[in-house]
Amino acid sequence: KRYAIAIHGGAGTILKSTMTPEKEAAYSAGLETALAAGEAVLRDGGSALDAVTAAVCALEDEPLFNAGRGAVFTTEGKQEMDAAIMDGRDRSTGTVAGIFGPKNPVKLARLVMETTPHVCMIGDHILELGRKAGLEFPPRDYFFTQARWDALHDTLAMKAKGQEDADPARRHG
Amino acid sequence: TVGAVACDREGNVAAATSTGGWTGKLPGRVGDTPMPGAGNFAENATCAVSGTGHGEVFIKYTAGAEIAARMRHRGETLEQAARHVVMEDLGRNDGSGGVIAVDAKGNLTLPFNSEGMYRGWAREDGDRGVAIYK
Repeated sequence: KRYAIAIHGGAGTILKSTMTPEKEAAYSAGLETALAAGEAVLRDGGSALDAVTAAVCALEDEPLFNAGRGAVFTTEGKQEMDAAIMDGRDRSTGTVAGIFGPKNPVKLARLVMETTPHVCMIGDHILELGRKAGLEFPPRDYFFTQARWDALHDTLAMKAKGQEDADPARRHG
Repeated sequence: TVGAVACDREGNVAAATSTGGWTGKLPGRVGDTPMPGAGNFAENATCAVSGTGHGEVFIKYTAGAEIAARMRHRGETLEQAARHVVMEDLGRNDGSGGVIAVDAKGNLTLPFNSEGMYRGWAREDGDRGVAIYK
């Protein structure tokens, strides 16, 4: 068998009119970093599970994408994250929803899969398990990006005027 | 939302997805990412899928499981199944966005019905790239 991997950093209305060569280069570099992280695992004979974990961690670390560092804000100005992982060998899967705290939420999802009898967990207990397992929990500011904060206020201002952004992609994660 | 799907040299597949939701979402809103069979799915007999887009629609159409089901019950290829779900089931029902998917033979497909999708792919035979627009 020969290995294969694909990654995404989100889909939507990615306006060419606002995309500059510098931004396009930055996004492409972020994608390349994640692709290389996952492919390195496969090239060394590693598992698909470890490859997707490595690739998604790299994407969560990149503030340009909407996960982990750079996650968007709710109407209350807070960040909530969801993550999932699934193993095609036996359909084992772990997911977390509405959590905030770990540098890499996908690692918390994997902890659910590997250390609990459950599939999906929310709330403080799984965060506690993550701390005990040694996952990294950076300070809140680590996750803040001005671009996401500004996007929230643009959205709230639009809502306050009773307007709704017609762009279907605004409901994209 | 970000995600990855992979097939290793043993022919095992896996999928992982992570998201911050959408800007200005209501507190407590959960999208398709943590719902197995919607935004994230993996099964060696068919495929691994990671989705990104209008989560509520990906949930209602169980996007990941639907792609696997079309392969299992209709004998569709990965490409045919993923394209149908993204362009028809989701695309015609306010489900803008896309998926990345891989099967246990190492076939890849990355269809999307929106203007762009940040994406990358690499295969052992050397085919490799990153792209944003169609």
